[in-house]
Amino acid sequence: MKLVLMVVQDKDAGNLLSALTEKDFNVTKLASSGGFLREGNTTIFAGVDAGQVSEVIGIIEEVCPVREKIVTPVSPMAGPTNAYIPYPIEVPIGGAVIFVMDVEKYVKY
Amino acid sequence: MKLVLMVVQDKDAGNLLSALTEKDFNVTKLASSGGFLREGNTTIFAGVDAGQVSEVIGIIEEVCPVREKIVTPVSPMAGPTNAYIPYPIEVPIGGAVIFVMDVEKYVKY
Amino acid sequence: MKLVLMVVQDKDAGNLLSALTEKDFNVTKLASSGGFLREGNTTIFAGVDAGQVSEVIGIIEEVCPVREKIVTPVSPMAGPTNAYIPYPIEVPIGGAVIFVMDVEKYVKY
Ligand SMILES: Nc1ncnc2c1ncn2[C@@H]1O[C@@H]2COP(=O)(O)O[C@H]3[C@@H](O)[C@H](n4cnc5c(N)ncnc54)O[C@@H]3COP(=O)(O)O[C@H]2[C@H]1O
Ligand SMILES: Nc1ncnc2c1ncn2[C@@H]1O[C@@H]2COP(=O)(O)O[C@H]3[C@@H](O)[C@H](n4cnc5c(N)ncnc54)O[C@@H]3COP(=O)(O)O[C@H]2[C@H]1O
Ligand SMILES: Nc1ncnc2c1ncn2[C@@H]1O[C@@H]2COP(=O)(O)O[C@H]3[C@@H](O)[C@H](n4cnc5c(N)ncnc54)O[C@@H]3COP(=O)(O)O[C@H]2[C@H]1O
Repeated sequence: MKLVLMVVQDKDAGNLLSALTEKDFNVTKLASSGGFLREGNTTIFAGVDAGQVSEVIGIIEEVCPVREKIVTPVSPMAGPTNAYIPYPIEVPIGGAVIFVMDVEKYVKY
Repeated sequence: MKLVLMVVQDKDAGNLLSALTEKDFNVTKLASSGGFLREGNTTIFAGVDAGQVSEVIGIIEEVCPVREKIVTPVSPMAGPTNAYIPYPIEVPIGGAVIFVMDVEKYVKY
Repeated sequence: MKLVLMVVQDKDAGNLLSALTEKDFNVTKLASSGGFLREGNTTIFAGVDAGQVSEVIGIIEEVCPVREKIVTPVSPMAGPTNAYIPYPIEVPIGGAVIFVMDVEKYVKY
């Protein structure tokens, strides 16, 4: 048994949950936010048989695309007059970050 | 040190937190939702000594029962006239799903 | 690749996120609550190279101090007249609890 922990963009969460449950995977969703942009995103975890981990990764890659995003980061960059000039910057936000961890003991009833 | 990660039904969360803290376990609760029914449930994690994992599992099994639930799933099943007929179905919702993972390094202060 | 999972006090969450992202760590934040006091706190996780785990722990220790807190716990202690006498008690709340777990497979795109 492995635990697949993933962080994806909110836009893709619904589609990802549908795609995973359609293939009979059991998953749990947590509301989260990114440490850098401080915006909402979605954390999902799924206990999965070792042999099915690559299938789950395949589904994530199919459903969750990379996006460019124009953001004004939270930390002000002071201009020459020390006024707060919020510089908009383009930040690539990945489709997903996925961590697979070993589960030593698994109980479900 | 092991990390015990559990998903339980909201109804049982309060009792489970009380039962665990009464036995001097330290636990943290996260609000979560199930990927299939898209309804709220509770995710709890507890860092626990290896020798106490079975005690924690025993407490969960004591406090969190299996329930039957009549639900109308979110995906419409089209009827013969292609109208949306929400079919209520009976879904067994388990008492708990529990994952035990190894903790390589543990710091608390 | 290691997953560093930490529970810290809400007061310190913002500073910790800034301190970690300033050093180019990528982190995700979850709203959580403590099982004992039932009050909000913050759970953060960061996928980190094995060689950088101690740097992350150092940052947490720098940013998140221990605090004393006067609380009135949720369970009533009955007095001699069986009236509810909420006894305020002093509870030390740690700066952080940190769990480091091994990541068997890591995908990011
Ligand atoms: N310290 C930093 N300095 C400069 N730019 C930074 C940065 N941290 C993040 N970014 C950039 O901003 C995007 C959003 O990051 P955020 O932390 O809000 O939201 C992140 C975070 O919630 C999560 N995440 C990514 N890698 C992670 C990791 N190793 N551990 C935990 N969570 C991670 O996935 C979300 C998307 O990450 P992604 O890397 O695709 O996209 C990132 C990246 O392009
Ligand atoms: N291996 C795992 N990894 C991560 N989280 C897990 C998990 N197994 C269970 N969970 C979590 O526990 C909740 C209850 O699952 P259970 O299997 O007892 O009860 C389930 C099951 O009877 C049924 N179900 C779940 N997924 C299904 C699917 N793909 N197809 C058909 N029925 C499904 O619906 C009930 C509610 O499921 P829901 O997803 O809303 O909520 C799930 C999910 O949040
Ligand atoms: N091994 C572990 N696994 C998972 N999460 C962990 C953990 N150790 C600590 N935490 C998390 O960190 C918060 C602060 O814990 P700390 O032990 O510093 O500070 C604790 C401690 O001084 C005391 N406390 C906690 N559990 C207790 C218990 N069962 N009996 C008596 N006092 C307790 O109350 C403070 C607040 O606890 P609370 O549960 O509300 O909130 C906890 C919990 O959310």
